[in-house]
Amino acid sequence: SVVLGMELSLQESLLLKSLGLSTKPSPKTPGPVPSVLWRIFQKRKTLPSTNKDLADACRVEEFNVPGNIIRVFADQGHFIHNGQPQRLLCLQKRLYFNLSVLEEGEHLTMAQLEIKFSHNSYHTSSQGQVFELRLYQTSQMSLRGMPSHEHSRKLLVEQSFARLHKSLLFNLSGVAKDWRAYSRNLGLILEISVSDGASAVASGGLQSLCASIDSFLDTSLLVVTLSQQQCKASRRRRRR
Amino acid sequence: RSAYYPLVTPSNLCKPRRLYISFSDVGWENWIIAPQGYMANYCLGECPFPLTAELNSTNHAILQTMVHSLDPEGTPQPCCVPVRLSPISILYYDNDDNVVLRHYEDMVVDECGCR
Repeated sequence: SVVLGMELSLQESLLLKSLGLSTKPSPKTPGPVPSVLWRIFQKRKTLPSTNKDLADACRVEEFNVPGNIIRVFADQGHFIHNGQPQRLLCLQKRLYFNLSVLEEGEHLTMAQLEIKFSHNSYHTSSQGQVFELRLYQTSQMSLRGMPSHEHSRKLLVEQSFARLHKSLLFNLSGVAKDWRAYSRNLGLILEISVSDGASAVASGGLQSLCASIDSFLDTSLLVVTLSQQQCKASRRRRRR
Repeated sequence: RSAYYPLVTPSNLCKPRRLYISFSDVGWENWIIAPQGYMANYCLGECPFPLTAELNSTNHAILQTMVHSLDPEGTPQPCCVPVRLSPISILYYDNDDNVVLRHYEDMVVDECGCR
């Protein structure tokens, strides 16, 4: 039985290797499956066997990019609590994505940040205030939100919204590709504020506007990669 | 020399057989989200002389069965192996609890042939 156990273990490691895994994963606190991954999985599952041959196995049709691996990284960053509250700033959070699981041979073809709220946020202001969302890239990031000296910030996204929808998507493909060249982790800072307006400040309108985005849930980063080794073999076979 | 023709019934011919692989049977149910299992199939059966068209044979396999029929002890029959496989996608958790959807080639046996 010992020999059989060793054989099984060897077979398992061989198979895991062919699946692109070095060890058997052991998730600690697995969360819900992102709906986008369920949708893609179900669509592929229902494709007839004959169409699977024709479909390019190394392309993600849903995003129109090359790739055969789609990962959704959970944000491991923390909220930033400044000692002196800034009246206009509703939300400030570090975003931290550990991309170290990407292997050397994987070519990143797409990265999309999703910011989720539990419901749409509408406000009835007549002064024309809007939500302003800014996303910064930081040179270094403290994972646990330890007090870190502010590193260089680079503004990546600045957008204004009259209303915040349940899900906001941002294309960070270029950022993530550059980032991989020198780091295994992606660090960002997210800020959501309300545009200024003297009348609104005086009436406490900004506070109520900020309260309307208390429905902030979380952020995640969807990354598509192409395993060069697997896709080269697949293309060779198809040519034959 | 007289050729040796073993009696092979149609059910013994090389073709795909049903095999359902359950990920819980191999102890992977705690990290694979979906599918819980799938119809992987396998190839089984003989490649007898004379090889017919439906056995998906190569020229080499046809010659090998001819030689085998003349010298059954010295030359084996061709092997019944997968000749067309299709991919599946697997949804799973990695060690950091990230959710991964990965496309895997060569997971389902669609056709078998004599090689």
